[in-house]
Amino acid sequence: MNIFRLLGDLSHLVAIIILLLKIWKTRSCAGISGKSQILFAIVYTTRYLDLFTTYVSTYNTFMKLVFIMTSIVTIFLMNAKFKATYDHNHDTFRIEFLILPALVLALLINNEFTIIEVLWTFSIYLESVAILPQLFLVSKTGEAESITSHYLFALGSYRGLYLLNWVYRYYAEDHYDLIAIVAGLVQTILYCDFFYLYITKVLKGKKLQLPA
Amino acid sequence: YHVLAKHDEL
Repeated sequence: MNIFRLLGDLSHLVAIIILLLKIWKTRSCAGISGKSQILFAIVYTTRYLDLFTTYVSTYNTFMKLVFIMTSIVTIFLMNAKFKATYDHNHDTFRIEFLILPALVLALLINNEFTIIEVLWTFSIYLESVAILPQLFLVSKTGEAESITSHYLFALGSYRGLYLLNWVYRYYAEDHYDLIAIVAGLVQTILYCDFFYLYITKVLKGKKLQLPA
Repeated sequence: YHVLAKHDEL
């Protein structure tokens, strides 16, 4: 565990807490893509199947369980409790266009052709693009509440910090995983446009509004 | 350089 990895995990955790607090406090999931949330739930459940096969550390097990459980709670809040506030009309991204290619790619390019490893690889590929329905929703409505922007910033920062962690591990531990690194790069690049708007607008107290 | 058999990250 190095500082980049720890900050990355904390950033991920903060993102999830911000999202749940936003939904709970405002009693609304307006502006949040239920499709991205479904993709994240698929990502965590397929990646953390190794909870049954491998023990890494108490920290690792705890975080995995938190990610799986909070993603399910989020889906429940969006599709049951606060369903009336869910922005169906704008959340129209076709997630099968992300799931199927991620699955095919995982079957073709993986470290080992076993069920658990292919599902792990699938989850890595799917996570790299899972935010697209959310970014699509923001671009369709043309704006995002600042709390949603903070959520996206924390969520985007997490994989960016992991990139630094992988650079560190390459030199310090002779460890690297090309699949995770390439997917992590793609994932972080997808946020770049948002990061730019966040820094130039939201941090200066303005609303995140896309140029017309 | 090697790839770890088990995934120790999240």
